[in-house]
Amino acid sequence: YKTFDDEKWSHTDLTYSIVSYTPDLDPLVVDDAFARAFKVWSDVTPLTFTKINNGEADIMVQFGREWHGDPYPFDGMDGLLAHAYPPGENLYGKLHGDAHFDDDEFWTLGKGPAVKTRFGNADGAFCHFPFTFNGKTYKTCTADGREDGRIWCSTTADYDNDKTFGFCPHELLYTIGGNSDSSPCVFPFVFDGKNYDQCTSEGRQDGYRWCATTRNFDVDKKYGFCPSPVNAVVSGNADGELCSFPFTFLGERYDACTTAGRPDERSWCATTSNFDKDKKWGFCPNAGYSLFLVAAHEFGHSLGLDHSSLKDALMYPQYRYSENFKLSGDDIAGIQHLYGSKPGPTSSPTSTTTAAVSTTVPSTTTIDPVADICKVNIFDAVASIKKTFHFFKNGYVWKFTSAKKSIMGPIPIAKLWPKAPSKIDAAFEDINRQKVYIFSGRSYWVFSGKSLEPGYPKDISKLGIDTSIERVFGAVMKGQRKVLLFGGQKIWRFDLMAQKVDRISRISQIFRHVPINADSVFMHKTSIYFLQEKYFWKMNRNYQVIFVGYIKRTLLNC
Amino acid sequence: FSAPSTPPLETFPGEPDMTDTEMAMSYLQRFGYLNLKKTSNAMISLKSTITRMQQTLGLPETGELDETTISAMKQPRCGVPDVLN
Repeated sequence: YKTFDDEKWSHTDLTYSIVSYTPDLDPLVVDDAFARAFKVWSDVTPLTFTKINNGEADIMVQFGREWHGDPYPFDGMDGLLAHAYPPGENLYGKLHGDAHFDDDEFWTLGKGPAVKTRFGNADGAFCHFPFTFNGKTYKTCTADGREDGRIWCSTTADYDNDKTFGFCPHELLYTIGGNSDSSPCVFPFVFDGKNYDQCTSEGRQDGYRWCATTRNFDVDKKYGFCPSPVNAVVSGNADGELCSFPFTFLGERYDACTTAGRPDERSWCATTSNFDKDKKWGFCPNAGYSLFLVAAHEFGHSLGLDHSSLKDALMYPQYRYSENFKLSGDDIAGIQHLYGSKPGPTSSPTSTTTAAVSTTVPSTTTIDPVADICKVNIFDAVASIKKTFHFFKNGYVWKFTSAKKSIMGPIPIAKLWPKAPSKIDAAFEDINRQKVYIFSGRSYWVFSGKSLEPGYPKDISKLGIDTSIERVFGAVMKGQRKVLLFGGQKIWRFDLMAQKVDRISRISQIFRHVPINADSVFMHKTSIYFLQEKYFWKMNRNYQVIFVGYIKRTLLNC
Repeated sequence: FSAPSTPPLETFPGEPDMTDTEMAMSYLQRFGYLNLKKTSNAMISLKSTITRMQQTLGLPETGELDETTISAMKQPRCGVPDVLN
């Protein structure tokens, strides 16, 4: 995981406000999705989230299209789904913490239209598609069986047996947002001196369909946004309208959505009878994007998490639907690095979630603070083995790939080298002979793979190291057959082929501008690293310091 | 009967008409991998930039705009840049 330089909220009782809603979902479904998305984070931290309806909240949530009030426009359907700003003061005005969702997407709960009913006898349950009514199968809402033209759906698969139903979203049922407190549209209504008998996007640049909730908008100025009808097209240039079947495209007649004419093979339809003449079109609804999952990701940003490079993490930048979502260990470690873990009894939902995580992924980070690499102050040792950093502490090792910036661990050392000591002072890999040397106190071990070589551990005096040296704290390969071993203020150059020390030097003689009392010294690729307290010095092969930085922030991306 | 004909590709109103290379350049800039404002020399090598993007997204590191990379660039994603450039 990564953070935005550890930027975080200074208080834990955060507020959020939903500034605008999408026409794709009932506002109650949106409220619920956002609440669940915040709960993902409050379950594993001391953070609390309270929804407020007025005033400036810490996290302002809104839907928008293209240019929507900040310098980062959305891009129509697919591509960018949403973005959010990290915590902080005076970031782009008042944007810090805010989360924006691209309303050119089709927002669902991830598995197709999520149609919540109103009225009827199903207590607001979701439509069940397909359903049967009078022996006929319906894949969308219908007005069949009613004389008033209201569209409805069954909330179970079989209306004929179960008889549970509700009314589908419609502008004559309610509106969203605006200033009319959800009142339904009134048709026809007057706008700018002209009569309208359906929802319109006239007068707006963002394409949202709206209506007046009194007969005359010019006089009363009362309006609301129209909920998208079920099966309405998404994006294109007719968002929220219905397909018009049949329609003509390049002279051909189409009776259903088609991929014709599109290199991306996405399904589309015209919303008038003649595309060639009117050019009005939109994409046919599909599974859509889970508002809950995208919101949980964005709120991670709102709290201070940057993108993770782990594909299984919620904070990985690409969208992936998962039906049974669980926050990954990487996300938990990241957010707890910023805010700590949730206090209280272990029977809380937090422990349920994290227990599940640690059960399914035993070798990755758990929420135990000592298991968080970013909370380790001084490592026992660091080494580069198979081109991967290995950070050792208290019997555990974390593997860190600088290229992928991904951390694996903590892993018990015994899992990698079953007979290795739990406290490791130094280690190095003899690449040519594919052996790993491990030092602890005055002993050292040599492993081939997981197997300890016969006769080990041995005393470091066998390497020719003085009896006054309590431990070896660094090892750096030099060429194909020699290794520099660091102990006290000296370096022993050990010949791996001859198995003997052929030169002893003082650290300060060879290495300048680095601490001679380092905690750990190792080589990674062609660079030599000296670690002391929270800093590291990076040297090139000519022993010139080329970089000095923080171990956690720079090296580990904490 | 005549053989079914494939309709020609259409540029739909309101949609950008970009080549894969243009899309890739836009992607690399948008997500922070490439900062052209800081590049005075127009002759830039994209190999390291593409490799970095591939590393970040866990793709095979070819340094080329291969099919896998182009496909990944077309995946729906969060708009927050991967690299704060």
